[in-house]
Amino acid sequence: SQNEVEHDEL
Amino acid sequence: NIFRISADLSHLASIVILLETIRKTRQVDGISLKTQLLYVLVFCTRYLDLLTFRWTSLYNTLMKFFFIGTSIYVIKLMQECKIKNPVAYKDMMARDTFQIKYLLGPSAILAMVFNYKFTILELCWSFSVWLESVAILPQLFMLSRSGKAGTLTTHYIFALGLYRALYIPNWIWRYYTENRFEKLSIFTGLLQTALYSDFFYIYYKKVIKGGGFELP
Repeated sequence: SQNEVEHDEL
Repeated sequence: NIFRISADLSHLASIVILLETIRKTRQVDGISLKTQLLYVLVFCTRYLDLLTFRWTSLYNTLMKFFFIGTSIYVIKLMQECKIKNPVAYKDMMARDTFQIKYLLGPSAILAMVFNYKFTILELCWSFSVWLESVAILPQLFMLSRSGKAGTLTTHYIFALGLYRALYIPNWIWRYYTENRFEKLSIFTGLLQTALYSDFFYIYYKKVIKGGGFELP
């Protein structure tokens, strides 16, 4: 969900 | 995907070009200290997740350390110029007059309003994407006031702008392949690229088609 967005970008 | 890799490589290239600029000229001519300080803040607030040890990949972790490390190294090199070349340093400081409180304040407010979770880590992350989207403004402001820029400086700004622009097709790609839609990154990324649009146009006309670089 949007609440647990994984920030796998730099 | 290819867009993401190209984006990260152009981000790397921008830093190499910047370091080369400072090394080659041995001074800080045309480089905004304020923009560089903002990037230190951007990377330090964005990559706080390094402290949680929930690493996504070796690639991500190495790149994060690289961006934090090089952004601090740039500041150190610029401070060395202060001693080696005080006249040029003072000249740069006199032209680096953008008021960064107008970037820091709104970024902090926007981070409080738009975030994925009201936690320190997520608020800092959101602050960093908002701040990054506008961090180039002191540099562009400095350029537009002086009217001229060295070729390396313009290549630096171009590579830096290209990096976020390339993230846009990456997000489109990820939307179709992973159904991933990360609205904060996408919105701030579009804003960031929009701020570069004038610059891209002038770069294309002057640098690619030949001739000197001059901003109106």
